[in-house]
Amino acid sequence: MFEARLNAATTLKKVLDAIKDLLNEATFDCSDAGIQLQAMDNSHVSLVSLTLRSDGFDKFRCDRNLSMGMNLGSMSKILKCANNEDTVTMKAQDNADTVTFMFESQNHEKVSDYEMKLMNLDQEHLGIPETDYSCVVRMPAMEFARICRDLSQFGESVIICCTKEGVKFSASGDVGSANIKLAQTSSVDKEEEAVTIEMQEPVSLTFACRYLNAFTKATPLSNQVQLSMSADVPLVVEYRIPDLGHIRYYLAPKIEE
Amino acid sequence: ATKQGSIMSFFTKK
Repeated sequence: MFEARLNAATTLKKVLDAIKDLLNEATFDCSDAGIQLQAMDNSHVSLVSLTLRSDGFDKFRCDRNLSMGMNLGSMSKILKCANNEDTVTMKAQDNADTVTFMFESQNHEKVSDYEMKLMNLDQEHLGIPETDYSCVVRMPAMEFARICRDLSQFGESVIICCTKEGVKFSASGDVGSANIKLAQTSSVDKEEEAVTIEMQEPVSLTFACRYLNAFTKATPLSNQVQLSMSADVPLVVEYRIPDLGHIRYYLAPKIEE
Repeated sequence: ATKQGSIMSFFTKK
């Protein structure tokens, strides 16, 4: 028996919004530790890794490890039927071929349930090596989303260049070129507004705008985003989900031909 | 010119 409850459906809606543009379907691996999802986008350029810890749920029970393959388009249709404040419970029997989403209104007067067919997906789990990154940048998630959106007007690629002075995002194309520099903040009233840079070695890497923009769909989950970079390895874009877990996106850099 | 690499070339299959 698997049962996981969140007191506000809005969190699950935001999680789904953060992955459904990159992935058509994905396997949710459930264990007593929580829910894990790892999947590559169709083009195998990026990888999404989602962790929702069991202690972050308002109720969590998982008697036997369970892998639930879900069509994210179908899941999205179902979650649209929940109000943001509804309690949401996911339930499945052991070895079931369906999962049930139950929504309950705050006043307990409306209860809906939606049963969704599960899919058998070929899972290809990749081992992600522990890496000491040359540069780790933390910045407001909204700022990162804005930069990705603005720069994608100028080119298909963004060059991220990080030194101890700051981080520079650049794009160029037919229109011309654009550069956005962010310095490390000296003092801020609110921690979520800070830009911080931990640098061992400067890096300059090129990434596809399209994927960076897709990652920023996770912005509503977190005030801050963390970018981890080293030469010639994938960028990690991490959004922490308060009290629940995190979503990490790995993006292969573009390389000189 | 730059070309896009695959994420699979960086991570090992489990």
